[in-house]
Amino acid sequence: AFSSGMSRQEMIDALEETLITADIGVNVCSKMLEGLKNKPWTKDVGELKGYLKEAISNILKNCQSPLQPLALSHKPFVIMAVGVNGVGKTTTIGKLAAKFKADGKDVLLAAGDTFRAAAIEQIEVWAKRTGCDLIKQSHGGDPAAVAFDAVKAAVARDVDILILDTAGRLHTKTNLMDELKKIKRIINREISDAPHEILLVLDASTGQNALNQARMFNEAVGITGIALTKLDGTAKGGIVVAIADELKIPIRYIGVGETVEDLQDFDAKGFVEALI
Amino acid sequence: SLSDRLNLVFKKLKGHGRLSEANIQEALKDVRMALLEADVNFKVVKDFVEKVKIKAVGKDVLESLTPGQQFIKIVKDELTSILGGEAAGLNLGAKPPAPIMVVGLQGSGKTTTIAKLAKYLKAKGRTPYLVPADVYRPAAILQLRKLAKEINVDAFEDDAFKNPQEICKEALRIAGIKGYDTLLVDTAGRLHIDEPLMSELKQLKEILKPREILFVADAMTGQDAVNTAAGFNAVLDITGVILTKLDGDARGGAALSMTAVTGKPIKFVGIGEKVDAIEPFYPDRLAGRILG
Ligand SMILES: Nc1nc2c(ncn2[C@@H]2O[C@H](COP(=O)(O)OP(=O)(O)OP(=O)(O)O)[C@@H](O)[C@H]2O)c(=O)[nH]1
Ligand SMILES: Nc1nc2c(ncn2[C@@H]2O[C@H](COP(=O)(O)OP(=O)(O)OP(=O)(O)O)[C@@H](O)[C@H]2O)c(=O)[nH]1
Ligand SMILES: [Mg+2]
Ligand SMILES: [Mg+2]
Repeated sequence: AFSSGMSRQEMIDALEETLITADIGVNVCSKMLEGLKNKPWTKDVGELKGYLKEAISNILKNCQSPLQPLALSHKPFVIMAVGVNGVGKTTTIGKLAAKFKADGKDVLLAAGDTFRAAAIEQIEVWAKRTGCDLIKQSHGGDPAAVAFDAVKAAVARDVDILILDTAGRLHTKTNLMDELKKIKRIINREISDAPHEILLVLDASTGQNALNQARMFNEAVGITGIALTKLDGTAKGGIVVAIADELKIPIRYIGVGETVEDLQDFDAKGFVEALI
Repeated sequence: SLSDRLNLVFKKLKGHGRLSEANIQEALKDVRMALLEADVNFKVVKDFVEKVKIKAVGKDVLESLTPGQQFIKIVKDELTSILGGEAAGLNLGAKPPAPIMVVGLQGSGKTTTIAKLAKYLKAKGRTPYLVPADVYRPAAILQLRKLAKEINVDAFEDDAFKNPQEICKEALRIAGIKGYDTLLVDTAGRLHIDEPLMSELKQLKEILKPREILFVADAMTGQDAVNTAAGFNAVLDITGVILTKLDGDARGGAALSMTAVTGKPIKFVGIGEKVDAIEPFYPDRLAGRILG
């Protein structure tokens, strides 16, 4: 908490606490506080926070790049959702399907998680809710086969957008990351340039591990966009600052709830205001 | 690693028989840094470092250890004791059925963890009964039922009951009649700041009168872990925590944040996606992992 009687060091310490508790991370935080030293000193907390917001905005502004315009460039535009377990991939796909349909696009979904119990039935509900067809095979099957089927169907049915769900997987599991590479290869073999968007879904309450996730998924299949979910909680999602700084990946969407409308385009300014 | 860094810090202090406030300044900074990098909450780190300082200053360095090793031992011992000293088991009590309520944020691993617990308890000779009380998430009830079949355990299957309160009441009644000795209740993921959903959990607690209320939390949670754990604990008075996805490379500092802020023990850890991937919690192992 800030008070007018604070010394310069106390101010810096309080700002450090604000940054760290937002999950900004130790390295980005010390870089930001170093940057403060080059600014004219002021006792005004608002002004100090203003400097920090400016520094964070400079990192994030290059990552505010919506997906919508891109979706018209290829047909079918193929999106693959990836990420670790439980972050909100399947739910985000449902929300995306609704968004694209509302824009008048024809959307096909694919149940690429053939591993987890009731994963296929879960995305089936979302397909029904949004009025989209769903490509699925039996539980326990090869996800690459589902991807192959889905791409073939997307082309045959002349859809605008295909969104493929994948099973949650920890970035540290080599065999599962290899499986993801295989799925990408299969898609790419059928449609050059596809998948056009590989969307990494991250949970806003994740700490520094989100940076590892982004690095490893990026290294394995190349991430072209990020969706940050569960920002309706008390977590700030500050870890995307380090990810933006290091990997420069566009942040496409934020998830702000569990219903179909709870997906927003990433707005860097709004995000930074809420962050600190 | 932290121990390498600390050994380097203390190398310059060779020949000191005792740890002093002056010579541990640098070491305390390194510990603070390591814990923040490990996602331990800012305030929890502050308190922890203060505790370590008090324990370390004036301490004689044992004959067999270097000052660095002595210091690391103090840090690790303090961390292990906050994490709960030794593995706490489940308190299922005498009169069956023993209801266990599983709660937590969205996607933390509750449904999967219930299946793991059921398999674990079955292997110990108990008769678990799974109760799917998540009526919100698409195919959540089906998910638990499929897992039940996989581990050959019975699950409450009456679709006539539509809300969590009715489901719990009816499942308790059936468990009493059929003689299951343990009830494992799956609840929908929810935010600690969602008042209507948190009060729903309060109602389920009143109906079930559970022997255990287990907060299932993701090991990769960051600074927010103090808020969510404190929130659930304030409303429900949880009896323990289960930390999931420890098979990843998250340092797991959230564990320290949660035990520090709730005073409740971590009872189990999830170490994989399959139904056998659960083990009792060993505080000293997690302490080593957090320190890095
Ligand atoms: N509050 C909140 N909950 C969300 C959000 N996005 C997803 N969820 C919830 O998070 C939980 C997990 O969502 P899923 O879509 O199943 O996540 P997933 O990544 O597909 O999970 P796996 O396939 O098991 O790896 C569900 O309870 C969702 O309703 C969000 O933006 N806010
Ligand atoms: N790698 C790994 N994955 C896990 C572990 N525990 C659960 N999971 C995975 O995490 C994801 C979410 O698990 P669920 O059991 O659906 O989580 P939940 O808390 O019930 O989710 P909601 O009901 O939506 O709140 C699934 O993909 C699980 O397989 C674990 O210990 N390790
Ligand atoms: Mg999913
Ligand atoms: Mg569940």
